[in-house]
Amino acid sequence: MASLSNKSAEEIGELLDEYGIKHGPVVESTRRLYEKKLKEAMA
Amino acid sequence: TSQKHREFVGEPMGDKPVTALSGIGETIGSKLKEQGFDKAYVVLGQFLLLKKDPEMFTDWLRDASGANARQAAT
Amino acid sequence: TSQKHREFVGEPMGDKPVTALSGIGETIGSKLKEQGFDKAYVVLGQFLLLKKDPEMFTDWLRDASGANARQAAT
Repeated sequence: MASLSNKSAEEIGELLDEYGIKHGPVVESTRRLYEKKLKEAMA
Repeated sequence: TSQKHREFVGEPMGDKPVTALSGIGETIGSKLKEQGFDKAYVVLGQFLLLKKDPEMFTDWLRDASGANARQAAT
Repeated sequence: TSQKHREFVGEPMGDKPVTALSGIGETIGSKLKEQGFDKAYVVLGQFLLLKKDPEMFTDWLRDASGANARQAAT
């Protein structure tokens, strides 16, 4: 899977929904946390 | 300021939708909701993150929602 | 709650530094400042952007500043 950092904010948001992770907007200050949450969920 | 704005600032923001913000109509509101800015307090969060800088915030709002300069400034 | 916390919530947040937040000492405060979270209101903005979710916020704080679980929870 292309590394998360290449994905758009929208794609990250869709993945968070897919993995059932409650989230707010994927913006500069929240993106790193959400990518970490996704990696944990995908592991 | 508009009636809408007076209503908004007149009471705690609580869980109001983003469209409760003055200058944010349905069109802009739906674009913001798509990106997770579904509540007024989330937009406030972004404003604070941008160090309450009106210009930065206006730029962000235009990028995020296609708002024009006037709407964004409101 | 700590005296520090009572002082903080007792008056408008205004332009207080991040270290005015209860549980944020100099060490954690300086790490947050490095990342632009130099004022209490910026950290509030991040909390709002995280939809006021305490768990997400605690996680973010630990990542951003190396705070341990207890400090972050405070």
